[in-house]
Amino acid sequence: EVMPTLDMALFDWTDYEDLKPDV
Amino acid sequence: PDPCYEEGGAARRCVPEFINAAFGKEVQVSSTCGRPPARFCGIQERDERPATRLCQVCDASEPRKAHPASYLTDLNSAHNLTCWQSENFNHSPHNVTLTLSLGKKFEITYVSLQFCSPRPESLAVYKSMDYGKTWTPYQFYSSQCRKMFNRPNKAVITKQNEQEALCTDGHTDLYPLSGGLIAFSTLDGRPSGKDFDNSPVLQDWVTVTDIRIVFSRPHFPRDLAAKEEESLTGTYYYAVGEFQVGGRCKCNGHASRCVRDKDGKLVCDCKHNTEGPDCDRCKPFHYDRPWQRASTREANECLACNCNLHARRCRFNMELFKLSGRRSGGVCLNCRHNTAGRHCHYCKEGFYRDLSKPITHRRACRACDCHPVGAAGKTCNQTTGQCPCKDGVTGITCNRCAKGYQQSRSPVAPCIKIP
Repeated sequence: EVMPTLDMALFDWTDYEDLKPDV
Repeated sequence: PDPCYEEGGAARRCVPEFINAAFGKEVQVSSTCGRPPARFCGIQERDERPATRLCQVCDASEPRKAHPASYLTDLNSAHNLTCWQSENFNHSPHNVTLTLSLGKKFEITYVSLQFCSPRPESLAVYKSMDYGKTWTPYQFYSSQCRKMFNRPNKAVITKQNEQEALCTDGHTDLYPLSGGLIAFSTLDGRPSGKDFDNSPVLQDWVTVTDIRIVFSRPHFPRDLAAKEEESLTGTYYYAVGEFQVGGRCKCNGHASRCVRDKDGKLVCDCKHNTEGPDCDRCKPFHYDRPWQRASTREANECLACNCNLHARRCRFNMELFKLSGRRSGGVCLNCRHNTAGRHCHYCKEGFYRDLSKPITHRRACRACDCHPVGAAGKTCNQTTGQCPCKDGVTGITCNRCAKGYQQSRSPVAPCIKIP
């Protein structure tokens, strides 16, 4: 079973703004 | 065929031909007769008849009566020996100097002078290895070595003093009055001459860029055997028909000829990945082992650094050379195409080796491309390309949740176990 790739849009960056990648 | 390489392509020692390095070269002289014209008298010996005095005129403005310095190094003809001649002088000692610049380093075997006058009673030979900046004694000739040059007559040369100039009373006889020879052999009597390849001392000893001859003292009447001969002389001069310097253009065994460069300077036509006027250093990017002179047993060619086509420059590291058993000391500089290492032989951090391509391929290293959220770092395994994944994440680049995990909203723990 091939799992879907991580969807960047689903992440909540509210508490991790400094970790947010440029992409 | 190139004498610097075997038929199979292997390098071998090669040397330029043996020549008279003085031939055709200009000699700077401190004195030449003929300006103004002057009368000079030589003594002629014929068979067993008494010596006779023969007087002539030296006139620099008349070619048939001129004795310029160019006659020292022109073509030597037995039928028409042309002679350089100094001005007359009537006191002793009297120094006259000849200076020959070879314009390049040569390794010389002999220096010879054939005289048209009687040979000087005292004479010194000096050499320079730095184009005339400094001079060192090469050989002395005198019937009074100690008095003239403060050296013993015919000192013994051992391995400890092979670079020492000797003084000898040989070749200083008054007779013959004309045509006498002074020949100095640079290696004769020097113990390491038989093992020249392994003697840096003698290799240095025979290396010259310039030769200077100083005629210090002529023979004076007291040296003449008979009183009648005494009356034949009165003024003195030095005259030389042939000044020869036998040797080879110095290329350290890495060239078979010397050529003129674009500035007209004599330089070696270097092979074996060497360069420099005397092939005295390795060409850029050929620093895998230290430069060495070629010997009859080993060409000692300079070897290219092994950078797998990823670098254009390298440097030599003696420590690494010794550690490798004196086989390889090159260190590549500025490895490109995302490679690293002294031979650009592995991938730099953040890249991994694409094993489907040879290491020499410009795309041999591929970016790790670790997922910015799923991977715990940006550096992957340099062989497999596997990025370090966070808990519950999988895939080469850590871009998927593992089986039994699902994506969360937290970028710190992107995959969480399904309840």
